[in-house]
Amino acid sequence: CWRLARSLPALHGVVQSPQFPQPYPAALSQQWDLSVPEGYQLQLSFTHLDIRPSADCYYDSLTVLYDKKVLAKFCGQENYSDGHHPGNRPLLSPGNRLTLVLQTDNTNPEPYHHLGFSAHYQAKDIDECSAPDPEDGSGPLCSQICHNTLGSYMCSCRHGYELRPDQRTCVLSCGRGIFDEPGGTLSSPGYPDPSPHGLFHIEHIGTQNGPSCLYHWLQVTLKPQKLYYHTDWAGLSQGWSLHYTTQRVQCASPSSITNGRVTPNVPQYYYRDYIQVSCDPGYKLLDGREIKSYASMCQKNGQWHLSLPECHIIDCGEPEALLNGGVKFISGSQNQHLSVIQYHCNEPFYSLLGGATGVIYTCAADRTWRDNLDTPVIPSCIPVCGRPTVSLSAFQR
Amino acid sequence: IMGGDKAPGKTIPWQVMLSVEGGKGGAMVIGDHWIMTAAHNLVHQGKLVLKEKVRVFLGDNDAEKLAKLTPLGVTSLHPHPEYKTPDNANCNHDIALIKLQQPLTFHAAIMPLCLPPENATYNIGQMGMVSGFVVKEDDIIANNLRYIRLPVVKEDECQDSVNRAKAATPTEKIPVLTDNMFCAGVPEGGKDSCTGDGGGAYVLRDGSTKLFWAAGIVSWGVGCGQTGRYGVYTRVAKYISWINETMEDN
Repeated sequence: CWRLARSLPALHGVVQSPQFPQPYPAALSQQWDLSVPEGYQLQLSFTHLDIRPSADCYYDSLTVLYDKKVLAKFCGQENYSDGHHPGNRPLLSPGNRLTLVLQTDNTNPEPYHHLGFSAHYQAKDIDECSAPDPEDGSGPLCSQICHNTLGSYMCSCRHGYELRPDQRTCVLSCGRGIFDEPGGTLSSPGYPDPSPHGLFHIEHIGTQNGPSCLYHWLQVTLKPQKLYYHTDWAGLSQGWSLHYTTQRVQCASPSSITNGRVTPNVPQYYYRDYIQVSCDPGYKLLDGREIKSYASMCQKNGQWHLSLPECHIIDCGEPEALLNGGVKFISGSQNQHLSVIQYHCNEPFYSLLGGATGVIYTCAADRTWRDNLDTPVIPSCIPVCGRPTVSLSAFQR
Repeated sequence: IMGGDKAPGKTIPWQVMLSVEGGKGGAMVIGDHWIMTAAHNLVHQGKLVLKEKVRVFLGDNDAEKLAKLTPLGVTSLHPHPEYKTPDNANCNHDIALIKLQQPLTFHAAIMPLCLPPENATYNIGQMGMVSGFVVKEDDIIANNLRYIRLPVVKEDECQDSVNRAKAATPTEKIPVLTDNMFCAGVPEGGKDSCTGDGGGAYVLRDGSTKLFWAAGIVSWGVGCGQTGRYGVYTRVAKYISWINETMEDN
């Protein structure tokens, strides 16, 4: 026969005498085996106990046992001195089980009204970490740090140690000493407890030109990459702890840009900060050649990855020729920003629409010639009709 | 032109000299790509002449000089679609447009004539001017452009004149006078446009703007410069929409 798989014991339950709340029968011997999951203690609380009292509970009794060891024997009624009543005090099993035995004799003297008992039991987590060391001499449950959990416990280790496969013993580990956060704290193994001896195995001593600390020292170089912590086989160091921070590399603040500006404009620039340069309206970015935009990053060597550009004044180019007309330069030079020109038509044979003698255009920031209505379209010269330049004699009849 | 005078240079800059299949005619500049003339210059015996046969000259008052120039290239001919004269007896809608291949650049010697204003009026007795290269009825080409000032004639008077002509020469098919035409001239005769001037401009001057506008196109007449007879001109103001549509469509 195969043993049936047992379901996990419940974490709580109720146990009552037969026929409860009716009087229990005579000549009864009944046993209850109570249990909760491993890692818990069973706690029993009586909500009601009414068993015929007698000296030493000789006639009727409820016996509580743990592994066949009698923990208590109850009879009597609450608030009565006869017998032995548990009262409101819970009973805690040394382990995760208890046995209850109810025994009644053959007689139930009148008036018989003893109802029996009703009890509630529940599982209480065992704080294995707080318990004294096992008596088998195996030592504490965890060699360094014990964490109590529901129904169990787990062990962990301090920095510089790692947990062995037995899940309770910590052994020294010099690996995993890499700190890659911008700031933090690192300390010697076991700090603030003394460090274990012999952290480093010295194979060769080259010279005596080392630090003044002969036996225990902590060496920190200017740009800490590896910190060497050494202890020999004697002496007692209390260990060390240091807090470290990092600071990003700085780049020089960019010089001011004539007819332009650098953004963002902050007091200091650090590694991976970006700057942009934009020109004032009417100016264009030049970096040897014209560029549409400029951005530079502060590199890890403290240098900007691109040299600063310059802002040069824009020009609109030669104004478009006007058919049957012409253009005259009024102000400015080289068709630069804000230069002013005037379109006119070849009068009297052509004229501008509306009869104006000329239209003013200005070189705008977007490099187009625009009139006073901000229109970039150049005018048209319309032929003049019916107006000869030479009149027939007015006096001839 | 009968009874007129030489036109000084640059006084009539819209004048065009046409030569179509050996025949001479007039026309006027109305746009940098457009010439306006009489349909009878382009439609011979009911058929539209080939555009290659139409030679356009302008820019000088000397006919000999003009004739020696390279004529302007013609893109297309546009006689009025209702001009129909199978027997040369119907001169209604005697108007046509000629589109040039190359745009004209205007200057003192070449300028366009204005089209009639919106509220154009042909006031009776108002003095207009007609010009042409033909000197008299014999179709002798004048060396120089000539012009004559002629008044607008009352419609009744013009109709009476036509009626008298019909009565005098009943066998001849004299064209019908319509309200798409008007008359200009003097009753005593001696001053008129004539054959060869056809297609040229009869201009009036706007009182407020002082601009010359094309009031008429030399179209037809019974004889030239005869007493009691007048020249008949196409009333251009009636064709503003057609002129604009033709130019826009092309």
